[in-house]
Amino acid sequence: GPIILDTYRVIADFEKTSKHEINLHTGDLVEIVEKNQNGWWFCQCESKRGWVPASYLEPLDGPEEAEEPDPDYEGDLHITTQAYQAEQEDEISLEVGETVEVIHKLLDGWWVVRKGEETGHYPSMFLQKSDKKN
Amino acid sequence: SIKNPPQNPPPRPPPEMRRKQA
Repeated sequence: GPIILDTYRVIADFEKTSKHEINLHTGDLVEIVEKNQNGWWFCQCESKRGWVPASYLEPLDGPEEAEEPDPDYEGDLHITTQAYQAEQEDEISLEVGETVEVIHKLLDGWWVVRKGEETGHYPSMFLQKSDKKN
Repeated sequence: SIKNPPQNPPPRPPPEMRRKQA
């Protein structure tokens, strides 16, 4: 049968930063072809196709909370594959190879992680599941 | 281009979205 794609509404203008992305304008409707855990979703909008940030989209039929996975306060062990320097106050700075506990895997690709006493958002594309047990 | 997602992290949610979430 026909594949029915999820339709989302654009909530803010977005300017692409690489050729594989597409520009977005508030109010546009886009159809999602693929949702990537790193927060980039592949979509088609009119005649254009490309990657867009999930953080700039909301589902047509109401808030996204229903889609967000529940937090796991026990923490899911991951290792940082790339360093990142926090740019906003609710983010956390980490070096390569650090073991952290992932508390909340948000759809926008910025996961809430805990390192000792510190918690903050970190790019999920710089995290890799660790096979170490808690 | 579905095969090569961007290598840089996506932007954080726009400010108005974060006010809604808060």
